[in-house]
Amino acid sequence: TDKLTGHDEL
Amino acid sequence: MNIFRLSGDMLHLISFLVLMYRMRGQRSCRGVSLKSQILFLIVFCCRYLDLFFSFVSLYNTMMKIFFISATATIVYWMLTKYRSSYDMDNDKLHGDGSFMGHLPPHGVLGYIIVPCFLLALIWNEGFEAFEILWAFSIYLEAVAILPQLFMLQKTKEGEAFTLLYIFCVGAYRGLYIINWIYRYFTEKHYWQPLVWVSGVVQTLLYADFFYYYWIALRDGAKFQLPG
Repeated sequence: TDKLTGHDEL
Repeated sequence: MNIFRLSGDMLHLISFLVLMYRMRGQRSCRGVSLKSQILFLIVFCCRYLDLFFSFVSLYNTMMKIFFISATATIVYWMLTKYRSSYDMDNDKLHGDGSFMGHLPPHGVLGYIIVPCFLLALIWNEGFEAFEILWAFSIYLEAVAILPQLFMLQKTKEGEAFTLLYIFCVGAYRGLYIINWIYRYFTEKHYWQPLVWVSGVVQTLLYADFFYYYWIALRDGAKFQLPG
């Protein structure tokens, strides 16, 4: 999985 | 961070304040679904477990703490000082109290929580405890407003602040979609289908409400669901 974004939203 | 997400977050923040202001002002929680509020509390507690092990920004951290504590406060108020005004009869889901005929779990567990958890086991961004709980929270948030919308449907009309609360939560979701579109075109590696699909489903659930809310505002009439 591409996790470059990460959980950066609320 | 872009203006769409920031506005969405602010509307989300305002939604809690609207609900708390309304409950305190009227000393009542009539028309508010305790089920939805408990579901939101579960959503935030599962998703923000990363408060303990990952840091994104001071902004994120403070918002997370606010979302959890505001929702916990609302649930606490509904269970304590405003309990007598809680409209339990209209906060029942189909199947409540009759799951499999006799088992105690209620509709909200059988129809909402368990399916979301099963889906999180299947579709997640990593098969580990936090990622599964995170995916679960995304799915659960998508449908957490359902008991509140069902309640509105049963009573046919809602009190102004309750409607404003639902509007703020729905608008926050709508702005998040615009934020994703913006991010998709401006960030190179931005890709999160799980969140997009759940978010679109979640926003669609508000479509009906938005339509009747808009009609009521436009005509200066009382909000009234048909049927």
